[in-house]
Amino acid sequence: KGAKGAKDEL
Amino acid sequence: MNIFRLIGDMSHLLAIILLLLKMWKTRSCAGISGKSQILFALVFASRYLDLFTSFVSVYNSVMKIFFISTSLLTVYLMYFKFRATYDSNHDTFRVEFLVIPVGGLAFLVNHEFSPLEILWTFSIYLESVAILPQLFMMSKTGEAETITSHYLFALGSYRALYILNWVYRYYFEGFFDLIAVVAGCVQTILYCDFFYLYITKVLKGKRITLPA
Repeated sequence: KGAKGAKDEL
Repeated sequence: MNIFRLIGDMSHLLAIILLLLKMWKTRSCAGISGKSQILFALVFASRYLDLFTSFVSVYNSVMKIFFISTSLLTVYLMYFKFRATYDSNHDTFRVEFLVIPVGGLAFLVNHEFSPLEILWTFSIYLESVAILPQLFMMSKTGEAETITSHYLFALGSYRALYILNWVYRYYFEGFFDLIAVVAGCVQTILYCDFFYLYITKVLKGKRITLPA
């Protein structure tokens, strides 16, 4: 996922 | 997925359901800040645009769709169906003082300068302060119904549980998202005064009333 935001979270 | 995130998500879900049930059963949205609810709808709408670009899991997608649709339903109930019961005289927080600075900050401090990433960052920052109109309204009226207190407790607990989730993920997955963590801590801190009142009053069977 690298530096990008926590996209697997809600 | 870990236990903290799962309980956090369930707490968030519970908060939204509690609020909808309260409004539906009493046919009233008295004591609820419509401004906070509009901000939450804006938070979900700007964060979950990735529904169209990336798939994480069925759980993830179902929850996102649930959060977006229930937040819109809440706004609809407050501003249309139960509008007559909406206490707008006490809901006077100036939301532009939140949305504009938060929008500016999302442009300046983000992981990547791209539209989706800026919107995601905007939603994280906005969520951290979206409860302020509700807290402001409670301080103006000096009280909160017990069911509203339960709603706020569940809503505040969700981000506190996410902090534990981030600690867990940092140690066991090497995962760390500074933007989410800082905003999540700010969000949780804003609830601390309310948590104190909830534990000392509501859990002992009393309503929350504030000194004038």
